[in-house]
Amino acid sequence: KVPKFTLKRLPYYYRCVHNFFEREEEYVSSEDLAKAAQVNPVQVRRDLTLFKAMGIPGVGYRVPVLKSKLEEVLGLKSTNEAVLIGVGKLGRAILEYPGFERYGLNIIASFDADPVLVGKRIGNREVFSIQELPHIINRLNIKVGIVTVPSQAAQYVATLLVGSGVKAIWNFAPVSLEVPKHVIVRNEDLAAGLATLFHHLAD
Amino acid sequence: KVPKFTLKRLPYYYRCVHNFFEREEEYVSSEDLAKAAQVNPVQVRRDLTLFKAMGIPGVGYRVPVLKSKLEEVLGLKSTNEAVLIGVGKLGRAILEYPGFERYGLNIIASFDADPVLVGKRIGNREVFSIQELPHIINRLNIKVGIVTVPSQAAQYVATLLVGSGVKAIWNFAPVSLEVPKHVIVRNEDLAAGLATLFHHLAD
Ligand SMILES: NC(=O)c1ccc[n+]([C@@H]2O[C@H](COP(=O)([O-])OP(=O)(O)OC[C@H]3O[C@@H](n4cnc5c(N)ncnc54)[C@H](O)[C@@H]3O)[C@@H](O)[C@H]2O)c1
Ligand SMILES: NC(=O)c1ccc[n+]([C@@H]2O[C@H](COP(=O)([O-])OP(=O)(O)OC[C@H]3O[C@@H](n4cnc5c(N)ncnc54)[C@H](O)[C@@H]3O)[C@@H](O)[C@H]2O)c1
Repeated sequence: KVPKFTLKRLPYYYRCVHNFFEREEEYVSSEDLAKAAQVNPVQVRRDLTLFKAMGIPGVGYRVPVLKSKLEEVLGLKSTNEAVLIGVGKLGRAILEYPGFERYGLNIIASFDADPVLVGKRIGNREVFSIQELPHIINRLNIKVGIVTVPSQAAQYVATLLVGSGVKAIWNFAPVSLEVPKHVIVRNEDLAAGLATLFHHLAD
Repeated sequence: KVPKFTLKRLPYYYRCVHNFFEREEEYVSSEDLAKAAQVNPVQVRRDLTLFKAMGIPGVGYRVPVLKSKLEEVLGLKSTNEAVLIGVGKLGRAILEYPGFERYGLNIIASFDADPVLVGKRIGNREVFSIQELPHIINRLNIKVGIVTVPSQAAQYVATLLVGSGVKAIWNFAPVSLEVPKHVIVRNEDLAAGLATLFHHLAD
């Protein structure tokens, strides 16, 4: 099992090595990786030794090898089919963003309660009615639900997702969701980031 | 100075007490606050004692008092004028979202490099050309810049913001920004959240 704080840093190492891969660089140094994760290079080397990723002193880590290793550890090698609920301002931005595909996210359908949106194609996927969620999820092996509905609808939607067999929820609504122990919930609270920024600004 | 891990939890306590305030509840318990921050109630009581916020055993904390106390500690009592750069999918969702106002964010203008967008009103604010950024920021006392441009433009925009006197940057582009020590940068990397979710799903 990966230690909790190492796990938090891995996506930043991955982002950095992916940027080097796109620029067709051969090596990435622990200093480059340290800057991306805002830690010191010793911490980088210590984290990566856990996965037997070895760098060459003074040169760095081979980019394709480290990239593949991090994809394996982060579980990005397999794709995860997902559905998105709530095709509003934020939901639409996520649907149309190509940046999550390289993390293995494949959003195959979206759902909304607004009859005006149902039947439209947004981000090249069809918008279905929220009533159809249970039997569409059952038919396709959907593991992940992305919740971008208003706070007051979020718990209802989460319960519907869990009832349809979803194993994980990526929640953007600023409320705590009650789900059974076997379901993983990842909360994104952008306002928490803002509050921390303002606290440091006020200091 | 507030300990780092306490500071991370405060926005979740604030979100919880704000929801209670809107529902006109009189008290909020440490159990309620604990659920919002996904910690145990002992941790909540220990955090809040640091700010001399005292609860009544078995009843909880008075909602208006705790709300005001957290606003003070998080620096939310004063407003921070901000500008947003990059009025694309994500930028537009942020501009049109009322949820950040209660954290004291006041986005007064937005900027973009796309001539088609310049002069339009999005989220009830005018979109200016990126060329006009330096002298508009100087004229108004802007403290915060929100960066929602593509990765390859993010460093250029950050340098422009710092050169215009901005003190803090809220960065949504998945790259590390190089800024002088006196400028605070808060990075939001939504993909990092996704990678962590998928890691736990793969376990
Ligand atoms: N816009 C942002 O920048 C931003 C930032 C932080 C957090 N959030 C959070 O993300 C969520 C979405 O925000 P938004 O700005 O996109 O809101 P929005 O109002 O633009 O979109 C919400 C969508 O959800 C749909 N919806 C409502 N109830 C539903 C239900 N029961 N089932 C299915 N669909 C339903 C609506 O029809 C609408 O299309 C909110 O919880 C908000 O607090 C948004
Ligand atoms: N859409 C999402 O859900 C999402 C999720 C995570 C991260 N991000 C990140 O947020 C940023 C914005 O993403 P998006 O999906 O909104 O992209 P987008 O392409 O829809 O919008 C980018 C905007 O920036 C403007 N721009 C480009 N260069 C500029 C410059 N030099 N000065 C001023 N404006 C400039 C463009 O004209 C455009 O309006 C990207 O860095 C992206 O990686 C987006």
